[in-house]
Amino acid sequence: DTHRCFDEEPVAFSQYPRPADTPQWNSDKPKLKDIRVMGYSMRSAHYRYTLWVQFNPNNFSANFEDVHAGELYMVDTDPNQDHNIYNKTSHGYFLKKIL
Amino acid sequence: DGMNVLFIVVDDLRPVLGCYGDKLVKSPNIDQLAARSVVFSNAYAQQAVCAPSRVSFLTGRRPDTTRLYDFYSYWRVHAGNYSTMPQYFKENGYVTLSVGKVFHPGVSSNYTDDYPHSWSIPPFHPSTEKYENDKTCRGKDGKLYADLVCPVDVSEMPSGTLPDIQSTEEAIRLLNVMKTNNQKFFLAVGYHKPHIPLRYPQEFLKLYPLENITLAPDPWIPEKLPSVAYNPWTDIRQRDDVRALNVSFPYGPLPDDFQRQIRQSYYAAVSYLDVQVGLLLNALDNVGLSNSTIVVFTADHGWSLGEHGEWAKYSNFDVATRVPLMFYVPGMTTSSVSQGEKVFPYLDPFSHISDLVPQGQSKKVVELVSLFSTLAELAGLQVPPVCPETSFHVALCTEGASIVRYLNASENVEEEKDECD
Repeated sequence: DTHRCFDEEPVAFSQYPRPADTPQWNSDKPKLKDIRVMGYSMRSAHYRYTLWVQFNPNNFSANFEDVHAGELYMVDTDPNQDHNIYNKTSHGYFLKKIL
Repeated sequence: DGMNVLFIVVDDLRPVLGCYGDKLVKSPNIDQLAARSVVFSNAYAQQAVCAPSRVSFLTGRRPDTTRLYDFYSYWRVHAGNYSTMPQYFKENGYVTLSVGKVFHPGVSSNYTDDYPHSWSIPPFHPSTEKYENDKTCRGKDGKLYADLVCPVDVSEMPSGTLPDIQSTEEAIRLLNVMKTNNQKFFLAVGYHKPHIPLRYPQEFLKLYPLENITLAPDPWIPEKLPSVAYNPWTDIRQRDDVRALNVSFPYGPLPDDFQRQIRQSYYAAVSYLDVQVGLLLNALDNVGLSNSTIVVFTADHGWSLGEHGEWAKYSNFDVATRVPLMFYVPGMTTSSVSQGEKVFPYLDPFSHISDLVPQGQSKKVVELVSLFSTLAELAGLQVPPVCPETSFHVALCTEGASIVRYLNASENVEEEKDECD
């Protein structure tokens, strides 16, 4: 049921680049040539699902087979996005939807 | 058909506004606009940093299509010769005008704010913009610094003014010219504050006594936040007052009382911005154009005020990507008022108590990339076609569907049914 209604609701897509998996001085504003990871977010009124995947700046390709990290927050129970449940849930549904 | 467009875009403004339910902020003029608009409470930027977000919503393409994730490429050269929203209005008979920060200045807009493609006349930039990062903040020792928290005596500022004050003056001048010449216009006004440095007229501090300012509700770094997701707020660390705190990289934290000072100054800068918007909308009334001008109010992305131990934007958190978005459409979001009656009388945040509620509220999740198609539809222009899967070779198309249908759906402010309750 949940997936059916999730399917029907509008979503917004955002993204953010990173030069590395851990914070460094250019993490906030990496130049294109230094981008190695891209965080793609899909958010609805009920969740935010984010995948940080390997990114190749030379051909602008994102590799969703190479996931560096994930985030999943449920708005109703965690509106401030403090409790990442990505590793505690199966999220095949979200992966299929974001792709 | 044939309505003018006043497009107000604010730098780094998260929905810290009365019309978005914030109880602390004084934003009567923006709240008054909201009371005559449909307000979207779930609007998101495509990337939480200036140039990529602005090029995205001004071309109606996502960052993976503009291929701009930083500040150092011009889409027409680097990705594709995409038409922009102002360009489209210009090609449809509008005089298109840019005041202040609409495109991000520099490489990403070809050092010209994409003039002449997008604009009918050279874009206006306030002469005092160049002092933005100079040492103009007076410290306790009386010396001048380049601080993050920077309440100022405007009379002491270079040229005795500030960029956003100059932008409002120029926008009002242009409204008068458009009225005199009876020309249809698309006027984009880009305000700099509350982008850092938080430099604003010091009197606005009186609205926010420090004892009323709290920390963020969740000022710690979440336990299960992947390290790649964290943004180390490098830009504010380079400001003199933050540097003097000698805070460890990358996780800090900033001292609590300084966190509260940042939040206090962000709010003060928002009220300063509200005054500028109030003067601009009051001028729209004065030239008698409030009944024939669509007003859009939005921001390029949000800003983290200490949530998750983060400051600034540069992340995928909602506080960094969620933006205010409202549309005032005469005869649609509000019935036209009789000739001469004021729609947007100026409201003084120091004396006005806001009791207004938005005319219409939509909880639909929407994106800034939809602005181009939405404004085209509202102005009665042909809506650009949806882009094909790969659109680098397509000059005019959009990756964001028009959201006009949500404007109609929420006009009687009914609570939208939530499919997933």
